[in-house]
Amino acid sequence: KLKTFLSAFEGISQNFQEIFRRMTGGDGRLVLENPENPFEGGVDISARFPGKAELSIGSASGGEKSVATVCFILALQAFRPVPFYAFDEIDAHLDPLNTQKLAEILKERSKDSQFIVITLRDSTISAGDKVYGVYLKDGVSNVVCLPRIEGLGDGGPSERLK
Amino acid sequence: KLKTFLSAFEGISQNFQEIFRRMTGGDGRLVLENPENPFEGGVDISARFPGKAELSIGSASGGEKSVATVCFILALQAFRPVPFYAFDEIDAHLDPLNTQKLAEILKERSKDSQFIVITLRDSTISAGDKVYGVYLKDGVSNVVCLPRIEGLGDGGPSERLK
Amino acid sequence: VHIKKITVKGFKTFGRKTTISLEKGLTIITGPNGSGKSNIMDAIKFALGELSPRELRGAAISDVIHKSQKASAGSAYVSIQFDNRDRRIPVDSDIVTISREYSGGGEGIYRLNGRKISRKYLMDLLSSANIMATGHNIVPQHSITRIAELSPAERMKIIADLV
Amino acid sequence: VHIKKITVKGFKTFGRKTTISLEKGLTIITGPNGSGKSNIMDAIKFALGELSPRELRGAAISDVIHKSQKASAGSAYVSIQFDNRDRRIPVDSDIVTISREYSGGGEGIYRLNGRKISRKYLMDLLSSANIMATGHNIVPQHSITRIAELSPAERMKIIADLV
Ligand SMILES: Nc1ncnc2c1ncn2[C@@H]1O[C@H](COP(=O)(O)OP(=O)(O)OP(=O)(O)O)[C@@H](O)[C@H]1O
Ligand SMILES: Nc1ncnc2c1ncn2[C@@H]1O[C@H](COP(=O)(O)OP(=O)(O)OP(=O)(O)O)[C@@H](O)[C@H]1O
Ligand SMILES: [Mg+2]
Ligand SMILES: [Mg+2]
Repeated sequence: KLKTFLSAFEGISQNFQEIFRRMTGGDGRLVLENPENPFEGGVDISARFPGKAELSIGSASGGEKSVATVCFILALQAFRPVPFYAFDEIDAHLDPLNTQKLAEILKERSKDSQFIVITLRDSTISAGDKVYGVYLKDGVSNVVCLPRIEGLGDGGPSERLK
Repeated sequence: KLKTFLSAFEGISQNFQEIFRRMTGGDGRLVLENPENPFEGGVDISARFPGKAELSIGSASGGEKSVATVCFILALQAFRPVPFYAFDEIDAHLDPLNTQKLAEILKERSKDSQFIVITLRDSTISAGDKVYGVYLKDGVSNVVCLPRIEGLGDGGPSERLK
Repeated sequence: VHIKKITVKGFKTFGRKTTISLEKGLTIITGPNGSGKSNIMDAIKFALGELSPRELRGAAISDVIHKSQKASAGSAYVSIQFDNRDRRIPVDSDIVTISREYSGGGEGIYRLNGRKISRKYLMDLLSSANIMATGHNIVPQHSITRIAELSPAERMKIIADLV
Repeated sequence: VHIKKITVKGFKTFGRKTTISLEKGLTIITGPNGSGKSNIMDAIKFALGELSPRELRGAAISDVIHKSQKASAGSAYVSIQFDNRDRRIPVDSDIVTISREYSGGGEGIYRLNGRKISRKYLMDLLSSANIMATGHNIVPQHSITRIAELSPAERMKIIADLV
């Protein structure tokens, strides 16, 4: 049991490192609080964002936590593959650069898994294979397929949905 | 005591209605759960966003809650004037149109009160009288004054801060 | 396995029957605040057997039934059609459609490829493909920092449970 | 009354002394994730007498002292300079500067216009102008939906307290 856990843990930590590097350019890893007796301790997420000292993700900023969490979720994929991901506004607290990086990661990983992503951000919208716009009319939701357009500066599809 | 409360309550509800209409075009009001004996009930926030039925703000969407909360906070101003407001990413869950409306409301209200607003959104940034950019170098934060530029489509000041 | 389409009727703001076809890759859903985007998320959880009203952002399961000024829907219906050519869901059909219909009282009726099925049996079939109403692959609005804010012990539990 | 400038030194990521002059109207603060924007918010609360480490996003007040790979700051210092020409702060000077310096143990030293002052006396002066570390005018990151999610009774308390 311990052997299985340790090998899985190593793999997930490795994945996390790769995805985190791909996303931020920095180093990230999972840390066992008690390496001798793993189950007697917890799991910490340690991240070194570029240009900063390593920190435990619990003390990171709002945007940094979002980034680390997404990388962690995706890192689990090799071990417990899920058929689809459904994300609701995970880019709410990301700065423009991180939003762009997230869009690239999602686009890349969507070759292997299905992603359904609710977002209000143009960069995330442009990464989609398909974009649906939802609008409310007389208290009833309607869904329309939106054409893919690059470089939306006009408030994008959300503007057109009014 | 009751008289004072009711007159204050009426005033705040009126302010809320005005600010909510200014922001959304819809109707909003504060509701006493127990109008006969106010203190034995609570205060509900009722909002009718354009094109929708009236709802209690507790059952609204994330963005709708943000909008109603900002209007409520500003509605208190006439009764308990505060010298400054400090808002940290209150536009995180607003769609592009609501973000624009929020920027207009902040710009307008900043003639009477001081606002310090942390944001990642271009429309909010363009409403500012002054814009500061914060960036980290060698683990130390630096603050620079950014020039005001309209129509940022390049990720704006956040991009330039990298 | 992946989702081919989701059909929603009488569920929250989806008063009229609406079908959304999903990409095998990345499908984006956007729109104004309050338009019904997160309601689609709730619909997916509902169809996958979510029992907690709080997870569906309501006080009771019946809160998901469409109510409007004109009329209240009789029932809330959501169906999810899966592409099951890889047979990860242990059902012998290329297309697997699950649905749930709730009209008040109890949990509602679950169906698999049109035939009534017990919730237990359906949940077992879906979990073989790692499909569950609540899991790290489903991240509701405002929850993205949750994993970062868990205690190390809670995070240990997450990984230990997967292994 | 309004804030003319905020000076931060040794506080969180503000290892070097930094002064930010604020507009009478709308001042915007932006920048990349993790750059220190919310730390400025924490600095304001700290200077206004915040005692709860949780409100300062730490486990202990000492967590606000700047730590870097090179060295740890000796103390965290924040000062806020107010334009007090309307005398809303009952101190007879056009400019009122409050500061707090914390170097571990206790709460730190509070100063008013350069002179040491008891926390109690400072809080009383500030509250006459409705200036407090915690109030509806200060909305931290992730808290904007909080008021909408309060129970009606809690919201009643907010209004009743103001009156
Ligand atoms: N049973 C129901 N009948 C009718 N309307 C409902 C029902 N349940 C929820 N709603 C409405 O759905 C709306 C919220 O929808 P939803 O949360 O999907 O919005 P959203 O598009 O995610 O918005 P945001 O971008 O602000 O998060 C609310 O206005 C709410 O009143
Ligand atoms: N005492 C301290 N010494 C050094 N660095 C610290 C200290 N306390 C906090 N930090 C660092 O401050 C950073 C967080 O800063 P802050 O929360 O202000 O970011 P932010 O600009 O608001 O980011 P976001 O846009 O993601 O919300 C973290 O990386 C954290 O490690
Ligand atoms: Mg939503
Ligand atoms: Mg922040």
